[in-house]
Amino acid sequence: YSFFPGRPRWPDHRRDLTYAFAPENGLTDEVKGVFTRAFARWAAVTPLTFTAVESFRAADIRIGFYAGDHGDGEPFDGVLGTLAHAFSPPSGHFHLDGDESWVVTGDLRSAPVTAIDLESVAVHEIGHLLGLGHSSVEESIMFPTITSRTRKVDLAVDDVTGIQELYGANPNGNPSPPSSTTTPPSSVQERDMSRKGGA
Amino acid sequence: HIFPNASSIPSWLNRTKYAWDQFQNLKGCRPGDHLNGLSNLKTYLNKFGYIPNSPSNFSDLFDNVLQSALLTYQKNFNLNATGFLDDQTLAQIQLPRCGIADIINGASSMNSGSPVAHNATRFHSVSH
Repeated sequence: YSFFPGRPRWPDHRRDLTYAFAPENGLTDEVKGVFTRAFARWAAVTPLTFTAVESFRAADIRIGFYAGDHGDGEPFDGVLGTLAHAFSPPSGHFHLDGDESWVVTGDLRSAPVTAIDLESVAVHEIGHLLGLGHSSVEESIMFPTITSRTRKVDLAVDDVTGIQELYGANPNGNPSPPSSTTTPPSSVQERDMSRKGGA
Repeated sequence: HIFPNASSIPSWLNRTKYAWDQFQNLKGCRPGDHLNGLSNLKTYLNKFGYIPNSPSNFSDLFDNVLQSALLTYQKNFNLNATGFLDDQTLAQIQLPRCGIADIINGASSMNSGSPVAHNATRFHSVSH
């Protein structure tokens, strides 16, 4: 694991964080639920809590789907390529590429090659929002790349160790972190690796 | 585009051209080569922190700067440190990814080393 330069993190008096969604996206409760689950994974291993609120402006973390140039100097690039980005604490900006084919739930085996599991990317970006940089541990959530049609949502030991170095452990939580799972169906993965030359 | 499940993705969204497919043309490229598209790869590596300075336009020459950037990239992604565009490296570069740089102000880190990297990560880099 790694941290951003200067190790920014949410200050001690801000442990109960709020999040909200860009109102113009008009997200369904089902989609919002994906983010709720993603936040819960980090809350389980830290003293942090995350609560959804209505006010986008007042929220600590602001989540939105945007396509192309969306005003932060980091334009998205269409299908695949860059999927999302999030800023280090205490910025709270969390942007996802609106051109991707985001999948909310279910089996990805029959999905088109462009399908990206929304929760997998959400868990990764929340790591950035909390202060983690990228990791070279391939099983970790904070590894920078993800293969399409792949679901990877469980925090690895590397992720948990990193975030607990910033915030400590959840005083009410399970001391042993969950194992990390990546679930590309083998047949799908083979096809994908064939197209991409293997990785 | 947000879909409740994979089967609801319409076929017209399964496009044939993706953001970084262009890099496939660079397969096997080595130091000293001059190939159209290398400048785009340098822009990619600059975006993610592997080439620190951003000139107004990058050349299509496989120069020392590109080689050094590739070596660092390969270390970070646990690939063989060949310093050229082998199959594994190209495949990794083309994968969809997070837009946050891997190296920020030359200080952030993965395997390539950093004062804030965890010991285990640095140890991992030694093994490569």
